Amino acid sequence: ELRDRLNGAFKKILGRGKLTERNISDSLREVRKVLLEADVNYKVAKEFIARVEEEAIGREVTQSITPGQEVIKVVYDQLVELLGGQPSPLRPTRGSKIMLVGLQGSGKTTTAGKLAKRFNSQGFKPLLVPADPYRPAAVDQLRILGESLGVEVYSPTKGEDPVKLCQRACNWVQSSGFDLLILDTAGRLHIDEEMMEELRQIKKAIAPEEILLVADAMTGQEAVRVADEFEAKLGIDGIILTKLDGDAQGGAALSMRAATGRPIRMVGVGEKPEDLEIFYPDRMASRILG
Amino acid sequence: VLGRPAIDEAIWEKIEEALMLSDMGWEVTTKLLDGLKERVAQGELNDPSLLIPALRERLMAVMGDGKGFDLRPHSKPWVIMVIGINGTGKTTTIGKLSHLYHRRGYRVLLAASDTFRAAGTEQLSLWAELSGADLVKNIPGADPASVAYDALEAAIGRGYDLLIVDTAGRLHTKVNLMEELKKIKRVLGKRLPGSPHEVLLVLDATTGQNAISQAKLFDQGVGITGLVLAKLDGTAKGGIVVAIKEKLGIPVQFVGTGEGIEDLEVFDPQEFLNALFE
Ligand SMILES: Nc1nc2c(ncn2[C@@H]2O[C@H](COP(=O)(O)OP(=O)(O)OP(=O)(O)O)[C@@H](O)[C@H]2O)c(=O)[nH]1
Ligand SMILES: Nc1nc2c(ncn2[C@@H]2O[C@H](COP(=O)(O)OP(=O)(O)OP(=O)(O)O)[C@@H](O)[C@H]2O)c(=O)[nH]1
Ligand SMILES: [Mg+2]
Ligand SMILES: [Mg+2]
Repeated sequence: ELRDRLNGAFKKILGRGKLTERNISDSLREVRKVLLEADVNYKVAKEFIARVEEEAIGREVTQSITPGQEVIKVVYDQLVELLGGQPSPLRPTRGSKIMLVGLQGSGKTTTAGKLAKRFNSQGFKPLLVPADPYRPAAVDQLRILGESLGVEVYSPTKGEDPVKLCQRACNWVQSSGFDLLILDTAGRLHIDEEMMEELRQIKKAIAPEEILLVADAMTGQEAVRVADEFEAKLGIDGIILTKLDGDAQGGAALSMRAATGRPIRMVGVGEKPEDLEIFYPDRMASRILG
Repeated sequence: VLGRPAIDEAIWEKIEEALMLSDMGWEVTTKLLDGLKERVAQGELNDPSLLIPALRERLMAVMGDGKGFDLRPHSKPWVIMVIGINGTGKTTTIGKLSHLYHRRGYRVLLAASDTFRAAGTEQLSLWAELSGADLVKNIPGADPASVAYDALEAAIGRGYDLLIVDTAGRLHTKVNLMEELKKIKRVLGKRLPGSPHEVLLVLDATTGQNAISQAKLFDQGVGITGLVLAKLDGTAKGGIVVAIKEKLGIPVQFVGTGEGIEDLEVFDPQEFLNALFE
């Protein structure tokens, strides 16, 4: 528990007074260790600690708390700020097009169902578009989800090119009373140039209002690179972190936000359509710090 | 001595960064570095150029002691159970494994024990077709253990060489889902003592330290005989398997290198370390 470890590190400091570079170096090492164990990217953690040090040095330790607590407070506040400060939930407008992208198995198709349920209950009339012709039974998966939610799923022709499918769906939406398009794409590697080009083509064809990177909360050090490349090669508007119902501390959240500056909008907290929540920076900060 | 580069703090930092970025984790990284520093202090290593080979040697000792996955079934039917958290690549790996065995002339039966996830059975059914395997399945919501049981009965009755059981993805922290997994294993073992002969945990190579928790809890629950490290064709190095081998002694049997039916390789520690040190 970070609090105890930092208090331990500070036992050696007699009296109170100011936080100095010397007396906080041990506690900063402890914090760095906690961040790395929580899967925060190595370089992101380094920069973060430097920022914390800058912020902490010279602070007066007030009578009521220990130096360790003061450092924790700085770390926590910096973390919350870096994670976005305030929640920034997904608030689409009528006629919006939401496009889900990400690595294989991150939870895009399931999340598409969750978004459909959420906005359906908010009075939208969503259309789900299964733009993954590659994965065996991917279209079936989204179709079954849609059926269970009473949400329409667009029907691709067998093996239809995703770009053409999206254009077709987009044209159809405008004339048929749907006011929200949720587009599920195939999982792909950020380094697969052909597949990244496919995403660019879809973006060019339908100009989605919201491109969301769906990422696994337990992603390790590579989180920075993945987010970086999706942002650089495609451009993303936000992030959805999935599988937060597990025991992963979720340092990937900090890594991805730090790498792209994009807000983490929502989090997946289970396998059912109702398991979608708004992302709260303060809750995530507490989770990362354990 | 003049002109020989020193092993200084900058070098240690570079090595620490490389190991950390590969997802080996703080504990394993620190242990490896301490080991190297000790050897430097003893005078065994006195040049920076000796550090990486020494590190590689140490890692080879951790990862390379296995005899490699023995692909031959030792009894009939040989039962392989595939487990892991959501989305790691279990169903796809089974398709690849099935193909691997089919190519070697074995008759393979697959059990669609993921009766929970949308189109879980349909997905495996397609892989059965692609790999020349037969499939035992049931309707969505059916008891996964009963599907496994029916499949084992069929495997025994119709003389299949291999039975591979697909299970639903589940988080290791969900006690009731872990109980369901134990039940599947129990039911198999009761019908055919000694089965399942292999329990493979499929890990996503992009996963960070949580993989250790996954391995620990799945091992405690049903016992893991080996790991499949999937999605190693991405940019992640999969260093988590070093931590898992160090702490839990569980070896990597296979590596997934893509989404195609041929994209499965038997684990080669040399290859793995080559990629790690690239
Ligand atoms: N526990 C948990 N499981 C989740 C969550 N989100 C998705 N899943 C599960 O993760 C697995 C993968 O989800 P999919 O929706 O198929 O992932 P995907 O990104 O569409 O996969 P590809 O299309 O193959 O790239 C499934 O078993 C889902 O039920 C979550 O928030 N929590
Ligand atoms: N690039 C790459 N993708 C893979 C690999 N193995 C599996 N995948 C992809 O990962 C995604 C998830 O694979 P699945 O086989 O559905 O995973 P799963 O563990 O069965 O998922 P659940 O049953 O939902 O828990 C699919 O898009 C696969 O094509 C691999 O080795 N490399
Ligand atoms: Mg999908
Ligand atoms: Mg599966």
